[in-house]
Amino acid sequence: VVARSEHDEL
Amino acid sequence: MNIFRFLGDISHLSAIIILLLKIWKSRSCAGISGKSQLLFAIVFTTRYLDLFTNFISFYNTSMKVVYVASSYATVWMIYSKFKATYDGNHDTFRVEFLIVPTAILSFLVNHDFTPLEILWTFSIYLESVAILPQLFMVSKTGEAETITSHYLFALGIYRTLYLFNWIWRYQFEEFFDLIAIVAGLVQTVLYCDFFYLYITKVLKGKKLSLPA
Repeated sequence: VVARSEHDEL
Repeated sequence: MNIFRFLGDISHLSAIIILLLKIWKSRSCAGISGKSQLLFAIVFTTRYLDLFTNFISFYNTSMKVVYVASSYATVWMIYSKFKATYDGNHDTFRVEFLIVPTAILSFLVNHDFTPLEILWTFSIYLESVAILPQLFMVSKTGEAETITSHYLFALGIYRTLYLFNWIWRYQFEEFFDLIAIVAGLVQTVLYCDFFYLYITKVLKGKKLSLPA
């Protein structure tokens, strides 16, 4: 599990 | 998208609509902190700049557009259309104490040192504390209209539901975004006192008032 920054949330 | 995320978005949208309708129908923004609403407009603007660079889904794009547009409409109603009803004397929280530290923190702790990413991070940090001027105003006047309490509850429960969404995503999608999670926890904690008052007073039909 890695931290990601996809920003698919609001 | 899981149920927590969806309910969170619906609750967030409800909060925004409740506030817009409250001001529009009563032709008054009494009891509403213009400063908090200004901060939310900044939050949405800096977070949704990716509307121009990144397409995720029709749902995602339309929600972002609605959030941005309604936040500007709210600010316009408070500072222009119904300016005479705005209770600026009680809206005295110093927003620079929120903007400056969150701006500095977004430069120091982010996923990527790029302009869009720093602005996204800033918006996440700022959102977590943006309600403070409103809560400060409620504590200063010692009361809130029932409709304002409903607005605050819907707005607070939205990030709480997102916490469950993040647990879900960690469990089933192996996804987590520590910046959003920590800020979301802070944001939820800030509402705890209000949640208590809402459940013990407003849901029992009483107006939200604080002991003198």
